[in-house]
Amino acid sequence: MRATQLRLSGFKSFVEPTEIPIEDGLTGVVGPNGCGKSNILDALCWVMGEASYKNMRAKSMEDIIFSGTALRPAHNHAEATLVIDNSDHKARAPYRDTDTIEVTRRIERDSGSSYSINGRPVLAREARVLFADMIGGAHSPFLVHQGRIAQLISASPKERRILLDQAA
Amino acid sequence: MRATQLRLSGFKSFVEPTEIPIEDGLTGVVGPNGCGKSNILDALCWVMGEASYKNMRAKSMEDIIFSGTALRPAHNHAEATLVIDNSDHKARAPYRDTDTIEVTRRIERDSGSSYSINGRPVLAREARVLFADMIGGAHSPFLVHQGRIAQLISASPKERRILLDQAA
Amino acid sequence: GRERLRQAFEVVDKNFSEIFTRLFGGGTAHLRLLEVEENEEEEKKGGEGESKDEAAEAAKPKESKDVLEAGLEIMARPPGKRLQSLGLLSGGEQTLTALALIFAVFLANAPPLCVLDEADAPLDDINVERFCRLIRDVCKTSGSRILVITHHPLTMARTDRLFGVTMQERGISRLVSVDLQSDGGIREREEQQAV
Amino acid sequence: GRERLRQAFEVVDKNFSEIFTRLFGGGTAHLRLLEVEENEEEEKKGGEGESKDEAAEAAKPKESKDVLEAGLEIMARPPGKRLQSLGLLSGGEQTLTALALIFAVFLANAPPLCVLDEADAPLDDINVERFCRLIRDVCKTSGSRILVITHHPLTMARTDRLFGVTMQERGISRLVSVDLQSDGGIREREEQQAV
Ligand SMILES: Nc1ncnc2c1ncn2[C@@H]1O[C@H](COP(=O)(O)OP(=O)(O)OP(=O)(O)O)[C@@H](O)[C@H]1O
Ligand SMILES: Nc1ncnc2c1ncn2[C@@H]1O[C@H](COP(=O)(O)OP(=O)(O)OP(=O)(O)O)[C@@H](O)[C@H]1O
Ligand SMILES: [Mg+2]
Ligand SMILES: [Mg+2]
Repeated sequence: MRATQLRLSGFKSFVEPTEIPIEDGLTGVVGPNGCGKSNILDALCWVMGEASYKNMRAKSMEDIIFSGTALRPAHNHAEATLVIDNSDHKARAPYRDTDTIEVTRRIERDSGSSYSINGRPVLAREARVLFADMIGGAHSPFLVHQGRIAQLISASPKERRILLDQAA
Repeated sequence: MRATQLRLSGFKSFVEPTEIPIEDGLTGVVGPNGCGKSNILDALCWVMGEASYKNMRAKSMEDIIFSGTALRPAHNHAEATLVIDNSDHKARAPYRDTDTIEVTRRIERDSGSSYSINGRPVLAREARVLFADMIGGAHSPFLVHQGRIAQLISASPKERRILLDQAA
Repeated sequence: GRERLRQAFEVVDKNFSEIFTRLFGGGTAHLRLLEVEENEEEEKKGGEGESKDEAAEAAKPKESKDVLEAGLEIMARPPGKRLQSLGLLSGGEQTLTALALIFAVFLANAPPLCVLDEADAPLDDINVERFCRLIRDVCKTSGSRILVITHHPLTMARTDRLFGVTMQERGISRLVSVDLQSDGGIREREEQQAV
Repeated sequence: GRERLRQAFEVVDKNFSEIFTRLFGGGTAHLRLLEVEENEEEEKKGGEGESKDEAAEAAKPKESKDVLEAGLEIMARPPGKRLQSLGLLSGGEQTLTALALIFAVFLANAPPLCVLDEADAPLDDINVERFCRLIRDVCKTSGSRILVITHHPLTMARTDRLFGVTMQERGISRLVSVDLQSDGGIREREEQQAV
């Protein structure tokens, strides 16, 4: 399985529909302070089922919906889609034989989040389980947030155990 | 009042007696990872009366005593002295008329810390009060530890109040 | 006590807003003294900036009844952006805002010493330059002493002098005087002990 | 379950020690599976490295009775230094140790995606180079995809491609393709949308 593209719309500062290609090898993401780089990682965790607004650096989950600028009004919904290439058929049932899996999360002000896989509405649990197999889910040790690289060192031995589970 | 020099001996990786001059203007401190730069800031906070080993990045206060290398044995005591130029006579009584104030803290394994000012043994309180006037003490907002610059932002409004007290 | 604190607040608030605008090249920021119990309320609702109507909100700061008990609120708005809770600011923006607050207090009452340990690490090059210009100016106006621990060549180039810490003998720290080379590298001066 | 976990532990421990020595240019490091209640004990006493007699301690790891309940201990010793508790390692040393552990697991079971947000910020130039060489090699051997968010020119120069995020319209993020100039600066490619 390979992640191939992240699509955002109305998510934090990415108000315009944006396609972020994910390609083989090492891709650098650069730009001035405050331009939206870490928002991309937030969007990845969010679409994978992140349930806590604290991990979105927000005070409520609705804070991730585009809240306007000096010139543009706020939006009322946000959406993110992660496209997965499953041509190696490693995804768990019922997606084993599907070549491309598109997981979408959408949030509307005052009415919460909803998930869909390849256009079919699903429960949050189903999306989370799919990602838990792939990469360890929204709290994966391979998604290292800004300023938190040395967290593993100060974590307790018990918390570090999750890493081993990922290797097994 | 001006701090003019920090003297270390047996403090963390500074096993040899070391004099660190503190001069007017902007002084840069550089060196590879792990060479001992942050240990200098630890020594400053320690001599000003830091009571918690956690703020020394240690598991016990004795961890700040030189613990040896592959080639050298551990030491049994550590010492730090901060030299203060009080020629503007702003220090509180009984130091108002003393031109130079040297505050020393010393720790011995298994017997704790002791303080002295200009060679005269004093209680920890006396040294701490002197520094509280000068710079706000070991927890001064002007001693910004590595990785903690944005702590003021995530602190509660009540915790930030200390800053105002410093300005008054 | 109360009068002094109120005066200190006015000075720090003014400094904060000036330094913030300078560091961000625009935008606005200011401080508020809030009732403590009101603070807890604000924090829960998302306080520091939930309101869309920024101008009105700022105009009527809920002055705390007892200044001595109040907490310090920060309102910060980078240029062209809406007022948002501080947690939504980026790593670099939070660092600049914290620096603006620290130096707002510094200018109100200069300490005999200030140490910044890799405060420039989250900043891009443009903001490192602004940070350096700020601390150089602060040093000049207050005659204070600032130590900056850094790995950033731009910051090294802006200091009055550089000290190197080396571990030529593994595990043992020593201080040496260093000079910045034209290519940004660091070279030890001949004499081993710092001047 | 138990057998698989034990095998995974052996592989990760071997990887960890190899990557650590490579990142630090020497030194030793390894992992231990410890009884949970013993862990709490160790943490209080200062566990991870309090012992002066490093070789003996390491030789008899207190294997946990039930692997499934065990916690993961880290023993890390930079070159020429004594084994000490992880908290005494410097900011850069902790970052390198954490990276060694993350990639030890990565090589045992490569994830479809990995994102590192300014993991190079605490590192000096020599360690940034080592970090870059590691992630390039990991990418090549596992065919995996790694995104690195960075302000560091050395890291930018080591990537296969660069994406810029700009806020030409204030407060609005857009993706653009960028090229690294010979002087380390970044220039936007003509077409506005990322390829
Ligand atoms: N809901 C939202 N609507 C609009 N803008 C938002 C929203 N949430 C966050 N932002 C904006 O996103 C910006 C932060 O972006 P981000 O943290 O990704 O920056 P960054 O590129 O990582 O910067 P740095 O290099 O400083 O870490 C903030 O300035 C904030 O105003
Ligand atoms: N009691 C001690 N005895 C001997 N060495 C010690 C002691 N305490 C800490 N150290 C050593 O000091 C080193 C850390 O120093 P410090 O944190 O000052 O590095 P630094 O120069 O700030 O590095 P970085 O650039 O990575 O932040 C560690 O490698 C540790 O082994
Ligand atoms: Mg960021
Ligand atoms: Mg350091």
